[in-house]
Amino acid sequence: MNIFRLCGDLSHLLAILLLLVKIWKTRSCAGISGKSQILFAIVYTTRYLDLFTSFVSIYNSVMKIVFLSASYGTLYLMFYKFKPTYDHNHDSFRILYLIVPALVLSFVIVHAYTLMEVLWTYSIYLEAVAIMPQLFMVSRTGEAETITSHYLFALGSYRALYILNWIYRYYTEDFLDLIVIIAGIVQTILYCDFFYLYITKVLKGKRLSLP
Amino acid sequence: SYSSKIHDEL
Repeated sequence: MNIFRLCGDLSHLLAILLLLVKIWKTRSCAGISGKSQILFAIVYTTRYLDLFTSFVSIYNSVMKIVFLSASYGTLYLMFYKFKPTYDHNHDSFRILYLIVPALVLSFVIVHAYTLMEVLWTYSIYLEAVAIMPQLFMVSRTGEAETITSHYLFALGSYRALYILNWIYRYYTEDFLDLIVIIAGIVQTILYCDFFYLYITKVLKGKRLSLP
Repeated sequence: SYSSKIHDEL
């Protein structure tokens, strides 16, 4: 554990809880992509199956359980409790275009051909692109609520902080995993455009709207 | 191995 990893995890946790609390408090999931949330649920499920097979630390296990429950809680709020507020007309990204290629890639580029390893690799590849339906939705509607912008910023920062963590681990532990590093870089690049808008608009008190 | 070590992350 290092400071980059800890900040990354806390940023990730903040993002997930922020989204859950926002939907609960406003009784609405307007502007949130249900498709991205479905992809994140698949990501957490396929990655954290190792809760049953390997123990790392209490910290890791608790975080995994929180991520999984928050993710399914968000799906419950979006597709059941506050379903009428779900803006499905603007959530039109075809997620099969992400699910299938990520699955194929996880069979092609993987460390070991075991079920858990392929599922873990799949979760890494799918996570890298899981935000695309959400970003597509923001670009279609041309705007995002401020709280949604904070959610996206925290979620994007998490993987950027993980990149610093991997650099740190490379120098301190001589440890390198190119699968997560390249996927993590792709994931972070996808947020760059949004980061720019967030810094130039939202942090100056303006609403995030596209020209 | 490489793959077993990265699994200590989230």
